Amino acid sequence: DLTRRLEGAMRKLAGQPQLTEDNIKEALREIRLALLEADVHYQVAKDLVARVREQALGQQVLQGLQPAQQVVKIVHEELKRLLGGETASLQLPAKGMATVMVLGLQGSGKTTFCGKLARQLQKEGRRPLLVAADIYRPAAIDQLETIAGQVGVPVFSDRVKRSAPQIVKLGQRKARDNDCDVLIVDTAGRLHIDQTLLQELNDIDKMVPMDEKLLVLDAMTGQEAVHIAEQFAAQVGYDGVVLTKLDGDARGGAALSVKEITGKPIKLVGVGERLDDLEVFHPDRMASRILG
Amino acid sequence: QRLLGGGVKLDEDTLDAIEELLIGADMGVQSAVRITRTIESRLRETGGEADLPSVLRVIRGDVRQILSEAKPKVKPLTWDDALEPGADRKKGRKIRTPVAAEPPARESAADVRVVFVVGVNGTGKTTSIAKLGYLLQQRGHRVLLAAGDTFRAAAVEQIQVWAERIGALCVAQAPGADPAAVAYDAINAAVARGCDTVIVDTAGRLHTKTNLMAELAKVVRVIRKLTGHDPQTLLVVDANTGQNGLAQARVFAETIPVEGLILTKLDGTAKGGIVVAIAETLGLPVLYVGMGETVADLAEFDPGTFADALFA
Ligand SMILES: Nc1nc2c(ncn2[C@@H]2O[C@H](COP(=O)(O)OP(=O)(O)OP(=O)(O)O)[C@@H](O)[C@H]2O)c(=O)[nH]1
Ligand SMILES: Nc1nc2c(ncn2[C@@H]2O[C@H](COP(=O)(O)OP(=O)(O)OP(=O)(O)O)[C@@H](O)[C@H]2O)c(=O)[nH]1
Ligand SMILES: [Mg+2]
Ligand SMILES: [Mg+2]
Repeated sequence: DLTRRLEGAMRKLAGQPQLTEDNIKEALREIRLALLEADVHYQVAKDLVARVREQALGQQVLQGLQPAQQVVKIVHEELKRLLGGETASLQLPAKGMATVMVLGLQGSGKTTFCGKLARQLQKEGRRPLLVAADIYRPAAIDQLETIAGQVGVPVFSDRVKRSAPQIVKLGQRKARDNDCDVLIVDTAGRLHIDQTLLQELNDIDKMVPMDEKLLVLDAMTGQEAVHIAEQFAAQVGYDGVVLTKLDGDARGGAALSVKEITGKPIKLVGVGERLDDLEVFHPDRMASRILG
Repeated sequence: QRLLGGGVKLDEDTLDAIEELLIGADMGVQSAVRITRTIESRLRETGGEADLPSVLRVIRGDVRQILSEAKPKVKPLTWDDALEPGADRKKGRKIRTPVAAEPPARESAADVRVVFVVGVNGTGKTTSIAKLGYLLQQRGHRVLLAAGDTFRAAAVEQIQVWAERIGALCVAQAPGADPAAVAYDAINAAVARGCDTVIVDTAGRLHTKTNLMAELAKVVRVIRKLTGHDPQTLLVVDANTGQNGLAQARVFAETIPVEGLILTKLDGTAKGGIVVAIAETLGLPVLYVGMGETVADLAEFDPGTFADALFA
């Protein structure tokens, strides 16, 4: 773990009253290595270490704290701050029909998340309706219909070759007819560089304005996380991030990179394949996880 | 401050650029450090200039070599040595390459080639199976797909649609069925229906879930018992995966004998550099690459092409 790694690097600090450029050099290198191993973006890691160095220099070696622990504490606090300090929640209007669109790369966990979100909102007393707007993937509609059945919420799907925006429009109508108050739109996985499919998301939003657009990102995403998040933010726009598959052992540095570069908060995390496996994002837990 | 090897005559900016390219391609710190530590001597060997293009040329050569020479060096920890992948090769039966020259006569389960596709959730297993089935059929094989994901919503329906699209037979059971039973069924069906290849789909699973990894080992044992040899196991890795890809590969390869990787989603912007660490550390070769969502989007892996694209 990072503290132990830093202890080796900071042996020079034994008996030193202050943290100096020279005696924390090794420690800063270890921190950068740890961040890169955790999939934090190259530039984000560099900037973070520079800020830690600034904060650390000149600090008195605190009583009762090993110098290594002291530096780790600075890093941990900085990570927590970057990850959003407080937990952020979904901003759904209290009255009328709320609309949520779920988007992201192929296989990130969108369809499963739609089911999890429906269950969560249902527990909170809302009446969600799921919309199967993935018109490409084989059996995508079957998948969402099965999930809707498991949660016990209505689903709108279309097998007559309508476009995604048309399906969402019809889904909204069904929601109204069924007295539902949240529309959850599952979309097909797509590349952040596919202009046609990015436009499809915008066309959906134009057809039925979305209160909340959520980017679903796999926690094991590597260096490309920044590029992915930037493109979706620039071409489509989203209000928050859902980080999935956190029940694995991926350190999740992508979370830091995405938050740092796009400023979008991570709102929820997926922690398993069952429809109950959804949790609120905790910046402090994520910080510890990234640091390993 | 520099991460990478000292004593290199390259200037700071060039070193910075190299570091950023290697890390940015998801090659990981270990690979990046190791590669750059030998850069200066390699440059001398090849008579290259101490500039970025020359360095990248050397690195590409290194990467190509690592990837083309990859030979599995990790075995399942509890594997029965009598039936390890090498065993059949000694008897003159080549079961290493996923593409056979001529489909052998299918008189028994022993003659059916079984491809077993595994990996963590959402990496592209089911889609890759459709692509591989399509590729093999184009080469004259008769392929049968086994709907071995009996867990996830509509997983069976998904592979059934693909089987229909590529004109392959598909064997499935009720949802919640034992995946080993599906594989068993499928291999026997292949014998009965004259198919020479069975490709078995499995449910996605995180390598940290010990019970799910044990389930995989059980399915492989059942296949082995029926056919008398190991299936050819392909581990599917998403090119967007960061350093966790190495942990995935290690645990899967320590659970069942893994033949090689399918690296998917290379049509995105990720470079998939994690396969270099996987090749170096575990000796697992990449056998196929997925570059899109249609059946035609699968190619046999070419180390040179991959190395060239790494820093493009
Ligand atoms: N372990 C784990 N698995 C997850 C989680 N979220 C989703 N999955 C699994 O990841 C795989 C992909 O999930 P999907 O919901 O189909 O992903 P998707 O983004 O809708 O995929 P496409 O529609 O093809 O882009 C499935 O096997 C899910 O069960 C999670 O939080 N933890
Ligand atoms: N762009 C791109 N998408 C791919 C590729 N391979 C698979 N996909 C997409 O990734 C998503 C997941 O593919 P699946 O085949 O369902 O993945 P899986 O590993 O079987 O998923 P689980 O069974 O749920 O673990 C689908 O939307 C596929 O179309 C590829 O090479 N490129
Ligand atoms: Mg989906
Ligand atoms: Mg699958």
